[in-house]
Amino acid sequence: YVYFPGRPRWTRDVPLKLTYAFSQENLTPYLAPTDIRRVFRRAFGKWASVIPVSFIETEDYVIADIKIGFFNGDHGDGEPFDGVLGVLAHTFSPENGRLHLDKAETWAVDFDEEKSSVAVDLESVAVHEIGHVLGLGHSSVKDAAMYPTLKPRSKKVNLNMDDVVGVQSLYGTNPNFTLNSLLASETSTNLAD
Amino acid sequence: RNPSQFTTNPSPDVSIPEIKRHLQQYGYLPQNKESDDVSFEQALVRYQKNLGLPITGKPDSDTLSQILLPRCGFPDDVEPKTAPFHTGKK
Repeated sequence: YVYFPGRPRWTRDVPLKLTYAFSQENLTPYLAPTDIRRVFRRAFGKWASVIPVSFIETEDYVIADIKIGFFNGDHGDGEPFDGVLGVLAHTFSPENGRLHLDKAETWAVDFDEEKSSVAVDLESVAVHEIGHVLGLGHSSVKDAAMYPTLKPRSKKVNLNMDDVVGVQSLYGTNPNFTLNSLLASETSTNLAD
Repeated sequence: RNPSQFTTNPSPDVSIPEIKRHLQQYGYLPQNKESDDVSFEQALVRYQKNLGLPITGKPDSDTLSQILLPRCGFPDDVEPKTAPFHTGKK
């Protein structure tokens, strides 16, 4: 695992609570808003299960700590998206909170329903980008959620030990976290694969 | 294209200029600046190290496969340029 320069993290009163909201004007045509919300709730839950941080959805995009949206091309943050595949998403280090996904991608929550050969699993990308939001950089561990590449039509939705140790060294350990729960989720993913 | 060991196009899909653009985009080579063979090879080594690939310093098939994959737009950790990045690296 790697941190950003200066090791930035969210600094709030403990227990840390972060709000997140979706830009209602910038969603993806491929997915229903309820599906997007469900996927992100699950992705935030992965990180919340290992660190003492809670993520609370809010309707108020303006004041939310984490602002999520799907954008096309040049969208004003100096990091234009490039169309189908290539760059899938980007975020900024703490405590910026912007989490942007490339609207041009064929975002999917279920590959049985979305047959496109260039479909990208939203939850895998969400888990990765939330890691950046929390302060993790890219990992060189291929099985880590924070590894920078993702094949189309593939999933990587569970945290690897590398991700867990990295984020826990920034925020501490969720008192309910057990190593067994992590191993169980990895085993279940392997069986599914 | 540099007159070096990289003169052969390593793949029909990825040219040397494209590889260099990729390395520039993710922080391994300086933007808008011609890179010589040495800095190109060093950038490839850092890329391969950061992506957990076999370290050859050459645009081999493993490296090209990674370059072609979709990815996060955030730059990778690049050692010589961003020393503070490594304060927390295991």
